[in-house]
Amino acid sequence: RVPNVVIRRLVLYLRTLVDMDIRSDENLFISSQELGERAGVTAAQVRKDLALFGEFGKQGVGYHALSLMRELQAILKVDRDIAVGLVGAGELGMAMTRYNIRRYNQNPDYLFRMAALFDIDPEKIGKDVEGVPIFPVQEMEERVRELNIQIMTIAVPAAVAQEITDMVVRSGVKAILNFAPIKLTVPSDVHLYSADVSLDLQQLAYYL
Amino acid sequence: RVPNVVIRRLVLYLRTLVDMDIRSDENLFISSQELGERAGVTAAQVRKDLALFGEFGKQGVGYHALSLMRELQAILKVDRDIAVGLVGAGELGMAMTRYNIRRYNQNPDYLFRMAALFDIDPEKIGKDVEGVPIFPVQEMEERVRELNIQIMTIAVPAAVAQEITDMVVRSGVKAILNFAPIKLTVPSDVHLYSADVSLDLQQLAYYL
Ligand SMILES: NC(=O)c1ccc[n+]([C@@H]2O[C@H](COP(=O)([O-])OP(=O)(O)OC[C@H]3O[C@@H](n4cnc5c(N)ncnc54)[C@H](O)[C@@H]3O)[C@@H](O)[C@H]2O)c1
Ligand SMILES: NC(=O)c1ccc[n+]([C@@H]2O[C@H](COP(=O)([O-])OP(=O)(O)OC[C@H]3O[C@@H](n4cnc5c(N)ncnc54)[C@H](O)[C@@H]3O)[C@@H](O)[C@H]2O)c1
Repeated sequence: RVPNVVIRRLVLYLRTLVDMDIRSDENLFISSQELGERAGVTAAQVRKDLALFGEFGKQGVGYHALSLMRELQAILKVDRDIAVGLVGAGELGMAMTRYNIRRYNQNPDYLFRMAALFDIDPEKIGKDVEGVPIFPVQEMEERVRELNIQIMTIAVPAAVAQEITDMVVRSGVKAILNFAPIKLTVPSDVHLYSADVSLDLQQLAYYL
Repeated sequence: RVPNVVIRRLVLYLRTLVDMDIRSDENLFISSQELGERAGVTAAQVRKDLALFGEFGKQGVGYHALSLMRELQAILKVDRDIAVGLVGAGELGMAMTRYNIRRYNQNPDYLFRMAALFDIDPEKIGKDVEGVPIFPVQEMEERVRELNIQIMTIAVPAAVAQEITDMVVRSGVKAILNFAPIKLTVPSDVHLYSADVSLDLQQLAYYL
């Protein structure tokens, strides 16, 4: 199992390449030095990370940018559509959903498709967000199967987050992005990542 | 200047210690091995990072957990209140603001205090979020000075994000947390961090 911090760096390398908009340039090469500078790591770290997955670059020439991008997309499994669900169509959930829909519609390399939202509020159930339906949370298991949802985002209040996570696990989803500010427990075959805006604030505080 | 990726790891070490709720245990020691495992990095990486800032641990004994936590708070400058502002009191802005207020009220180690929101919508200006006022964006410069706002969060639509960022820089703020999905340019003495939920999704996709 490759450590999570390595995967996080690969995601940054891919993002760096996508941001450079290299899609049109067949002849562009990029050195580990340049890729490292843009991603905030050393050139040696770039070479060490990529070497875990195969031989991509040539000594002295660097990496063929377009091929490296395709390789990273394949490693990170973003070379195909991934259906994403979200529980808790509140303020955070709605903002995240609209953001994802916009990115998906604008960028061909962005492959996270919002498939469904889930909530318990009768005012919200039966509505949709730019075409993405809001289902009752009781229908989670059947909708996950029907829509092949592979990642579920948790945007419910902390008090119900563990109970909702257990439902998500029972429905067969193996990857969870959690926003609720509590420590969740999941079985060892489920991958959980807890996002937290305060980490970003703490990082900025250092530079004051 | 310490590289950003090192600061990001220090934030994780601090968060790990805060999450272990060690505040009450004067006699707790933690090894670089255990701290590394909880934070997702190698023991050697922990030692290398901490050594940049001084001698904290003893060979074979580990780090005194409470002292290490205080040292990290001092390094990351979170041993004092930091006033945070936010521009764009929309769905994301409101969710982030309420989240920060709740964390600040619940946890004595959480030192980011929401001081003010800014917006252009007449329906929102003059209101407040749990006591935090929403000011017109034209008043930013004077309110930043009056409230000593040190970090500004950007939660406006991408189309106006650069224009708003320029206003924030003119008002004297040196640290910006950006959520708008565009590349912003800031002067070299301003530190900018762009959060992006799609990075979290891409990291999870690897494990599917
Ligand atoms: N990690 C971060 O950086 C961060 C930032 C902002 C908010 N948050 C967290 O995100 C969560 C959502 O915040 P918000 O501001 O959108 O709250 P909100 O109250 O606006 O939304 C919560 C939604 O969850 C729904 N809900 C409640 N119980 C449910 C259940 N049992 N099953 C299904 N749906 C249920 C509600 O109907 C509502 O639509 C909170 O836990 C908050 O602390 C985290
Ligand atoms: N990075 C991420 O992961 C992520 C996730 C969700 C949303 N977003 C982004 O966050 C931003 C906000 O999203 P939202 O869903 O809250 O949008 P929203 O439309 O609900 O809120 C935008 C707010 O900005 C205000 N505003 C508009 N122009 C302004 C100006 N010139 N000065 C001051 N305020 C102004 C509006 O009045 C509104 O209150 C968008 O750019 C969106 O793409 C990013």
